[in-house]
Amino acid sequence: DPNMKAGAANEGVLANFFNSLLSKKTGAPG
Amino acid sequence: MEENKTALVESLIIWLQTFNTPAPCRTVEDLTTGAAISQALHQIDPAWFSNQWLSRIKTDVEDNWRLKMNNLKKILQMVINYYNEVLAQEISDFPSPDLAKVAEHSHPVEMGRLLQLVLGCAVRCERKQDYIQIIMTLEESVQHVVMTAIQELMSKEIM
Repeated sequence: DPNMKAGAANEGVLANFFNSLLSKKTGAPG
Repeated sequence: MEENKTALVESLIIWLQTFNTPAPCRTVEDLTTGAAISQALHQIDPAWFSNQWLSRIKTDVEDNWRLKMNNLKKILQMVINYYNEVLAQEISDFPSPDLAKVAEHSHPVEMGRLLQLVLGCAVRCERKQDYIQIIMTLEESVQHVVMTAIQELMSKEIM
């Protein structure tokens, strides 16, 4: 189902983005 | 077109509701007093957006746009200082929200800009993990708008 595939891809993009944000250093750069 | 213009503010209001602020946080108009926004900021960084600062945000502004404007000015200035002094990030390239339009006309696009700056504080503060994880529980369409808003902020930042 193309809709399901698109949905899964979308979820992946969101998860990647927010996970990369989580791993970034907090606050002012060292 | 209209839908695109209001998508940002609508999604960011849904996000702001996750702070469960004592002040109402359902519509753009609710937020024009600055009360809910300042309470959310206080949760984001209680040391910077302190109780003392919070007490200077008037809660009984009703429909007085000048009082709303005063509150919103205090919020925007403190948020800009937070970026500069705590996050060490300049956001001079980011279009500053037109607070007069927010206070007088509950302008959704300008309110969206203000909330976008608040979002930037939440996803970079010391407790950012909590806030990002909360964002990840929101509806996918809301997450998408939040992601785009963060990406836009990042593209305007100068470290």
